[in-house]
Amino acid sequence: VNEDLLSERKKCEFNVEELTNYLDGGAKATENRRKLERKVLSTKGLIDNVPEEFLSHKEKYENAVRKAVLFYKAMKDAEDPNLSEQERANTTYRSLLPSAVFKDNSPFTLHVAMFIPAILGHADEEQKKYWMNRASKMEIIGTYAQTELGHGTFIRGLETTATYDSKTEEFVMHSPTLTSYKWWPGSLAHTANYCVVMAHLYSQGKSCGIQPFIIQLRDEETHMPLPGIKLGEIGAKLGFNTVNNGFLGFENHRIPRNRMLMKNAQVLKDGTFRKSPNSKLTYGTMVYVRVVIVNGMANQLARAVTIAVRYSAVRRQSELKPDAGEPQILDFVTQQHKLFIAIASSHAFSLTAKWLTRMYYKVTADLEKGNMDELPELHAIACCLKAVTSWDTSAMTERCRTSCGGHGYMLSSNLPQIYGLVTAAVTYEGENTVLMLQTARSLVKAFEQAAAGKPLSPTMSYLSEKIDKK
Amino acid sequence: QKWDNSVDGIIKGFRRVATGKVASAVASMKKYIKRGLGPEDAWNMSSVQLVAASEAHCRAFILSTYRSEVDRTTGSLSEPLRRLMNELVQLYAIYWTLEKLGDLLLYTSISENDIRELQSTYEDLLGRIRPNAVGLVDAFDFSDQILNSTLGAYDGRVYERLMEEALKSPLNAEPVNQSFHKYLKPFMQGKL
Repeated sequence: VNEDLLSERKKCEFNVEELTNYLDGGAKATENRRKLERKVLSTKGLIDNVPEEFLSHKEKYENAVRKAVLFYKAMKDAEDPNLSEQERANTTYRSLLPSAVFKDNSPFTLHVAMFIPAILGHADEEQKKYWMNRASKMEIIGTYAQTELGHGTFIRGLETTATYDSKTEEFVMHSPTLTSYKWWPGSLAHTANYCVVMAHLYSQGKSCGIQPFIIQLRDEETHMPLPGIKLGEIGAKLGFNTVNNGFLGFENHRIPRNRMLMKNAQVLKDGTFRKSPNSKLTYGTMVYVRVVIVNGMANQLARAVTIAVRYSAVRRQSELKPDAGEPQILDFVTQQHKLFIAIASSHAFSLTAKWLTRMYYKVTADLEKGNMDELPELHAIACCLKAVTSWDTSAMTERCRTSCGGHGYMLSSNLPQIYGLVTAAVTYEGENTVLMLQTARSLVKAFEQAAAGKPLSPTMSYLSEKIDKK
Repeated sequence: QKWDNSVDGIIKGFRRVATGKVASAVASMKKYIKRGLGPEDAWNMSSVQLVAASEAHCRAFILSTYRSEVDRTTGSLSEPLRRLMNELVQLYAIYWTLEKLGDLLLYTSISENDIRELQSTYEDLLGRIRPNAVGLVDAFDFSDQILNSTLGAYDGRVYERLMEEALKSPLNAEPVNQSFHKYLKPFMQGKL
């Protein structure tokens, strides 16, 4: 071990293991996480001998699929069946296992992160039973397609149509324009064979809003795209190059009626559309994804600052005092200013994510009982938290990179790849400025309520203080 | 209200900034509506202020949550670690105070003396955290495989790893690349 690092570890004034346990949520959680990581990372063939960056675009994808299969199996084998759901959640809360195996993410990410949650959130009981059985066994690989070439965050602007034909009891899926092509979903290009597609439903000649459909994209044996389905990959990006982002277009492709996911809205055989009792029920999934993003930002920032701080302890440069030799760059106060805020921010985001998770579960439980009182508050705070944490993490990760001088520019430092992963969060799952304006809408409403003497939700209650005093 | 340099005082200050910014954005929208704009256009015209108001609200929220969660969860920790966790909260609060001075000067009673004192406390905090910096990142407990970095491995063999990785470049597999014979040599010898 480098001597400077040895001496730093001797100087440390607190028990490192105690802090690790605190961050994990207890000694048992640390033990479980380490056990899982050890088991998975010791799987033969999972860690590359040849750095991924020296492979071609196509080779990177093929290598990522190979590793995705190994990784999935290793995770399954390493799972401790005796752990409770909460213990399982604690085990993976801080784990960045996928980031270790896939520098640019797994082509299966969307199956777990979006396809399965979409089925759980939108399918009725019968549909859920059938599709979850297949998806959880990986008999099928799915993704979630909402964003189109011409529309992203503005969901009502989506152009893909699903027109119900009551004669055949089918939906006709169609992409009427180039801009209506689905664009961006991970796994979509060459990995997934099923997809939850958000499309504008028309029945009995009337618009019935944006609804979810589960659609088979590829033959289960040959993996060839089905007739009327156009699929492809969208090309190289700043990061996430192994996640297999794709495009998807429909040419009057027909699917049976039961392929519309009907938990929240239904189309009957004759084409009668039954509206969801409350469209707000679907907000839950969106909020959950934002909770995951805030926690992910905390973990990736921790990873970036670990690299930068250790390097800053090893690297010696310049002279603070004449003839005193080159100091560790960590002794420069400007370096401390760049890095220590990243450590504090990672803690701040992690604790905020835990708070947000608790609130999410409370609101979800309330929703099941028909109580939606706290949903707008949760939505408002989740929107701005996703935006501010992803902005701050991008800026601080980039600062970690530049704090390592020229060596931080090397892909082998992994800092550029971490930046690629975190900066994507600024624009995915709701573009940040749009999300900030959604929070602003709640703030303006709360401000007007305060002026009218009405009570405010806890996170905005301070807005009434100044008004009271006035 | 008198400015207070404590973390609680800073949280109050950030909330005043958020309230001030929301009030200002609302006033701006009203002004545009009075001038004849529809509510949607007035919203669009005020949207830069609205985003700033959201950011101020979010910063106040993160800061107060960070503070309250550390208070709530560190009771059973050893004294040195609890102290360090509180120093990080203080560092976070002061960092953002110094970053957002313009807003605080506009909406709170923070003074030049307060700012000088905060700057000095901030520099003092950096010094206090310095001996624990490596310990703090070690505590994140990332294995070398998860860090996947030549610069950040636990043993600090930075320069050795940089060289080992460089040698994996396919260009280093042969001493002379074929492009020399195909392009460079004819070009340099004027035979193109």
